[in-house]
Amino acid sequence: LQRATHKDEL
Amino acid sequence: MNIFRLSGDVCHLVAIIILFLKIWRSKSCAGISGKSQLLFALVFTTRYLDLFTAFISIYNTVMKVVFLVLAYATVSLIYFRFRKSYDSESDSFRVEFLLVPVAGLSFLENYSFTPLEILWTFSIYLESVAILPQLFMITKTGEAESITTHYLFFLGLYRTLYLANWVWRYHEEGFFDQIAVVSGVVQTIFYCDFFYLYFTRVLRGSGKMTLP
Repeated sequence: LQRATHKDEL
Repeated sequence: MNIFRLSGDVCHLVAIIILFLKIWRSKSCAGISGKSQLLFALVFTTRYLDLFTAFISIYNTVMKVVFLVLAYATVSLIYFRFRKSYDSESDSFRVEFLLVPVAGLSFLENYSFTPLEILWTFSIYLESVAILPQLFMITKTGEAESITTHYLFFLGLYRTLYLANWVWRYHEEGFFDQIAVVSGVVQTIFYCDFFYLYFTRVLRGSGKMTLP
């Protein structure tokens, strides 16, 4: 799976 | 940040505060599933491990701390302070039927096979099913106090708003987090039945929600 760019969500 | 995500986070915070205050003020956790609250504490713990390693913003850090503190405080009210009022008889959902598949899937479907990423994926999958013990308990007891239904309403609304947030972010930024979106859809689907009862029963002023 394509990596989520950044984890800025709670 | 967009209005959907911000209002989603606010709804999430409101839900958690409603539940905490309900238990604190009524000095009772009758009708509340301790198992669901334990699962939510686990969701926050496995998701916010980057609390100290990745700084996103003041808002992000503050909300993570608030969610963690309130989640553990609620669990401690249920299992320690007001444990006499905890109805373990009705809170009989087998959480291992949730934890094992969720753990297995987080090893199979993730963005990268690293401890932090697998734990984050675990928390996303777990959150989509964490409310099931609570919904199961309500079907078992056949009723829910209206304050509990308001808690569930805001909790269900928060992830529904996140779905709108993801549509918006895809449209605006091309951002698409497949794991979070699929889990968010599953999570929201579990609330549909409750939302129907909430709008037809509770908001019609019948106070308590009694299931057919």
